Amino acid sequence: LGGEQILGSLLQQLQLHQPPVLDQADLEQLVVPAHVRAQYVALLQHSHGARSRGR
Amino acid sequence: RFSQHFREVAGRFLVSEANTHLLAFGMEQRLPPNSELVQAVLRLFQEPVPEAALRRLRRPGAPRVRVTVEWLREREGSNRTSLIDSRCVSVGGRSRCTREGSEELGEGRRAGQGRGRSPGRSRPLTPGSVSRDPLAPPPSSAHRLVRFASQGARSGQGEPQLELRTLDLKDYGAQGDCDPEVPVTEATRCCRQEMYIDLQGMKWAENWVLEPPGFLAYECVGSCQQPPEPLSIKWPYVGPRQCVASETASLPVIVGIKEGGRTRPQVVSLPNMRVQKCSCASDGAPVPRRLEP
Repeated sequence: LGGEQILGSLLQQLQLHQPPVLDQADLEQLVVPAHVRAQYVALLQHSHGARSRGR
Repeated sequence: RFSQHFREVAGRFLVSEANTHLLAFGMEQRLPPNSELVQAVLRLFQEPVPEAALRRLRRPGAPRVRVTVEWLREREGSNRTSLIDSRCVSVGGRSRCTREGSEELGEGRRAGQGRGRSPGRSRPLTPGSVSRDPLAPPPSSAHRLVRFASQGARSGQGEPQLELRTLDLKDYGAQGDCDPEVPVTEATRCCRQEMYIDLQGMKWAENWVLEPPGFLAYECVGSCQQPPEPLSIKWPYVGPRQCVASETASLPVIVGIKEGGRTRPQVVSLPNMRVQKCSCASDGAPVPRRLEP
């Protein structure tokens, strides 16, 4: 697993052709809301429990 | 012949109709624990067709019929069938059979549809219909002449057989997680090794991927023991056993998405990013699942 594969998977999931260019100013105003963080944590916990078979 | 590599289970006909036979094999306790089923060969024996019956067909050459083998499975209260093999067989032709008088129905990969599955209580392998060959000339009743030898046949010979070939995963499987104290070499047995992916260090992820900063992905390293040479020759259907990821988990990430001049966070789940388990598997074959006793 390398950076290219992760980038490819991310672009595919988001249906993008290339990664967006976000500058530092964009991030300074960005706050991750509680419901988004909760969704992230729930997926994290679920991925530890649920496994998928390989090919 | 009940050895590690070769197990044979006699079957019995449950139901026989004009064109269809239901055949069941008792699989309980047949497969050793921690073993992998790599091939199943079904042997059906055809009873000789009386010469007089063949003559009555009044056709030149040996008539052919199509024999279809299906696997009947009960799942969630309903029956599901999977095609194992379908082929034309000559009726009364002397060259129709192998020298033992059997046809090996189901090549390795197809037979492997049942590979690695736990032998359930009622999961018979079922030879299915015997019907006319659609390519044959229409006026044929040759399929009526096909009779499979059944259990209790004369001299006890010819009952259906299911030949199971297994590998002991103690020798042929992976070993779990690698020992971090021991460097990985070519001789290392297949194992799961820690591999940290640093997302913060990747230029494309800068200011885009908000969480996580990195994650443990793991990788499968090392080699797998190959079956002994005679077995490899016997099993031409599968490639060499390789150390591969057999179970993976997804990775959730939080990314920043720019919409209408504003940036908002979004959660995305990336499949198959973290290796949960490594196994030894033959190329092109389904990844085995450990069998329960």
